[in-house]
Amino acid sequence: MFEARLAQGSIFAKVIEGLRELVTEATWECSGNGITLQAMDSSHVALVSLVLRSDGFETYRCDRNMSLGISLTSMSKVLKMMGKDDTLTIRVNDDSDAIVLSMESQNQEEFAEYELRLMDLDSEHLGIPDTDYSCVVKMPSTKFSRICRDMAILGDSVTICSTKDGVKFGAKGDVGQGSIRLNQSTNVDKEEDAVSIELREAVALTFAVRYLNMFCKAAPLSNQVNLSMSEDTPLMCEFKVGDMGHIRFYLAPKIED
Amino acid sequence: RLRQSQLWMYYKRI
Repeated sequence: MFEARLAQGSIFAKVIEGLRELVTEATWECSGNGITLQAMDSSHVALVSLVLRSDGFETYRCDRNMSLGISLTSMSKVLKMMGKDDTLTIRVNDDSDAIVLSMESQNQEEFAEYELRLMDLDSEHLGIPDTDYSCVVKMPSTKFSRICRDMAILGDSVTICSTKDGVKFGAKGDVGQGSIRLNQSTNVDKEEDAVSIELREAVALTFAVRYLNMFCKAAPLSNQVNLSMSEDTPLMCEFKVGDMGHIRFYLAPKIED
Repeated sequence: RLRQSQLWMYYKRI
């Protein structure tokens, strides 16, 4: 049997909202350590890797490792029925072909239960090496979302140039061109508003902005986003999921023909 | 011209 309970069910709903545009169905790997998921988009350009550690749940029980094929589209629809302060329990009974989502209101007066049929999915797994990136930009996730949205107006691609002083996002297309430059914060009251850059080597990489905008669907999970970059290496765009894990998106850069 | 590369080129499939 598998059972995991989250007092703040909305966190789980935000995780699903963060994933479902990039991947519509995925296999969840459940073990004693927690829940993990790895999936690529259909064009094999981007990949998402999710980790939710067991100690982040109020209660967590996983008697044996399980691979659960789940339609994220359907799960998202079910989770929309959850109240914003509801507690969420995810359960898979032994020998069952369904996942049960139970939602309980804070005053314990309302209790809803939904079952979703599990799917048999072919899952492909990529070995992502630990990488020492040349540059890690940390910035407010709302700012990153806004920049990606704005850049998409100008063109299909965004070039991210990072130096020790700042990071520049630029796009050009038929209508024109533009760029936004952010300097490293020197003095901020709140850490979540800061832009910080760890840099070993300056980088300039170009990415499809459409994918960056899909990654930004996970921005409500975290005040800050980490963008890890090296030349000729996929971008890693990371949002923390509270203290319990993270969503990491990987995106292959565009290359010169 | 720029073209979109795929992740296969960077990460080997297990």
